Amino acid sequence: EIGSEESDRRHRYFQDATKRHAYLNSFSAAPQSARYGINQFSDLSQEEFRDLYLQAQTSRAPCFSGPKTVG
Amino acid sequence: LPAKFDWRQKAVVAPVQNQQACGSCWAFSVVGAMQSVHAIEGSKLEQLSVQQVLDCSYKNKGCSGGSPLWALDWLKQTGVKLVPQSEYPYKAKTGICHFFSQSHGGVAVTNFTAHDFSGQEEAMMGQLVERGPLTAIVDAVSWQDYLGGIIQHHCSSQWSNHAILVVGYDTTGDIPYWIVQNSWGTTWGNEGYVYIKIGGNVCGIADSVAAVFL
Repeated sequence: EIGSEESDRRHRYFQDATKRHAYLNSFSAAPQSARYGINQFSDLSQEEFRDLYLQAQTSRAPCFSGPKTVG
Repeated sequence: LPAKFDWRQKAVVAPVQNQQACGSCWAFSVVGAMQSVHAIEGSKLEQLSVQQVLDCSYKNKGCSGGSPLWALDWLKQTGVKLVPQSEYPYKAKTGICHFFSQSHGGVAVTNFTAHDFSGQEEAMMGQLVERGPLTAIVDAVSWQDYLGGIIQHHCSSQWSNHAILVVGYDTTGDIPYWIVQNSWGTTWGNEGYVYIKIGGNVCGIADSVAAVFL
């Protein structure tokens, strides 16, 4: 609902996202470089995004010791 | 090694999935690799049950997170056969594990390899060509805002938090890159895919990489 506390919070996260996009895109000069902007996650806070989507646990693996590949 | 290689062109990569509001990337990554290797070995490409891994892999925490390597270890140790997705559909919620009899058809992991390829991404390319799509874990914090293109910055190594499936690479252009299937639906990124620069272990893509054997 527009004007609700939840709506205001989402609007604030959206504004935060646009600031992030400006920073992230400032590194993207070449045509193939990554582009950052509005997508389905733009009204989530970074904490919400992390809690929902970044839940993989790290498992250390041994260094690869097979034969080197010559390019 | 070929200058470019893409398992999708061999019709052995299943469509991009959407994990929805569930921390199940680790299961999608493992099941994606199994589906592809099964198809590479001559079977029809078939979607296998992510929900079965989510519910039954007791070493992990379902929608609250998990590790692809722990899931692979569980699959190898138990010999559990993954049934088709149609028989055990995805619900984006952790549920009670459904058991199937040993005579029930399915796909089982016989073994897997897991390596740190940091500084050796050419060797990782060789593994991809030789073994099939690879599961990997990455730092995906900046992926919240990703729209497309090749990621070269804003991605750390050794701070992994998201599991993905590496399905190919392309070294023919100015910037060589990995072709990575994500599980956030087709509206995200390049129709569900993300490209990551090869070299420098960008996003930690080479930190913990696994190949499966069926």
